[in-house]
Amino acid sequence: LPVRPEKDDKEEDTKLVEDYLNKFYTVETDPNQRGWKTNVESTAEKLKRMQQFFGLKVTGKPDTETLEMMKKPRCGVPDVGL
Amino acid sequence: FGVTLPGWKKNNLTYRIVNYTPDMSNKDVDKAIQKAFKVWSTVTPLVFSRIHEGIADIMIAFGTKAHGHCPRYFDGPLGVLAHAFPPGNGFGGDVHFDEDEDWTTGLEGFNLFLVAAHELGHALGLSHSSDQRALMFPNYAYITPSEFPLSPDDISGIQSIYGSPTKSPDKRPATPTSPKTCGSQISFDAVTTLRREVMFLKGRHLWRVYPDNSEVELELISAFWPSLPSGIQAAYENMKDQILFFKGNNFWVISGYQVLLGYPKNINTLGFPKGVKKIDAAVCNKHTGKTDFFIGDKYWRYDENSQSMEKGYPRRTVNDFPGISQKVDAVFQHKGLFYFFHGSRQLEFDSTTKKVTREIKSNSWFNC
Repeated sequence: LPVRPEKDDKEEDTKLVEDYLNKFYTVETDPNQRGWKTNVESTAEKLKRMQQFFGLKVTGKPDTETLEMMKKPRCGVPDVGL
Repeated sequence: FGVTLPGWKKNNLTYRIVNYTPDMSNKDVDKAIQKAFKVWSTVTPLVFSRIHEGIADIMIAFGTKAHGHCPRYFDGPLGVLAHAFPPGNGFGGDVHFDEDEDWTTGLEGFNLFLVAAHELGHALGLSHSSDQRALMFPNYAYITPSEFPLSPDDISGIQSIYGSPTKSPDKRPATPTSPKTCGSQISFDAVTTLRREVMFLKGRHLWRVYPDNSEVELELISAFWPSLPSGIQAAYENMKDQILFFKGNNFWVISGYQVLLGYPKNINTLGFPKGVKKIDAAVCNKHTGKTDFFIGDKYWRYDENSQSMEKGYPRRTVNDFPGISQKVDAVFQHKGLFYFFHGSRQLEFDSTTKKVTREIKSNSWFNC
């Protein structure tokens, strides 16, 4: 079969990274919190946190090793606390 | 380890299994959940009792995608397997499993007991640990269910919230400790060289020995190779700077820290007939490039160069290795001599004279 175009993979990976970081590296909103949150973390910062947590090379970029780790079956509780 | 405080304010907690998965019998689900609770009651003063009606501290249910009023949703097969909530009212302490996963009691799919034990860690107040050996590490990793699944990191974590089990002389099983290095009756599951080291494997642990000096280190096998199971039955170093580990009819090839892709494979890919279910011991003779696999009172010979089993095997071990008449637990080669282990006995064998040169205690390599 012809190999899927590179770009698709990229989009898929971007979506995987966004979903993963939103799900497991975004601090859950504290039900008792009043008002707006101020300094929301950037994707690169969250990615670094995830790479640090898993003992991966901290690049802030979705390299192959990081994507592999994100594809592994896992628990749905975020890795960062409330 | 990490904690989400406060933990439960009481030691007696109730749980209720609200519904079941069609993947397993209800009895097997009950058993898996009960065993998962026992993991934590073994190392804390906590006592868990099951109720069948009403609201329990820990409500356990299976659901898919968006389920009930739960603020989190599941994502179909793979991905997120389950989630739980820290101690508290309402959802607090509750555990949900993704029904779109294949729940099992064994190696296939996802082992319900292992995932439940992890989620109960959350229900008791632990968050995720970045220690790959910990049960509270976020990614699923299969551990033989017969082994105690908590790592020292998990035990420190939960005991930082609830303390140790109460001293009351009740029937709790003792928490497994590391094997005694200089125990006089020590026996090994497998022994292999690794470059200039010798590794002695037993249960979840391995000793690393540097024969040329007195250093001995006790480690967890999972510290090197997290995806390897415990209870390895045979191991040997081949001619390509790789180690092969055997358990049941599976084997893994390791190069450095990496488990090569595509493993485990079935041992019949090496040329064993279907009837062979496990390997007792194995050693590669560095001078001939031939590997001997010992099974019961027989052995097979494998040519590492042609990657094929030699004809005319199996043969009776004692015929070609006079004096090696008992089952071989483990064997390795060091400076041209072979060291055969059976229980706490060790026999040094010279393959050129075909003689046992001496009998030694099994822990002789540990400078006890």
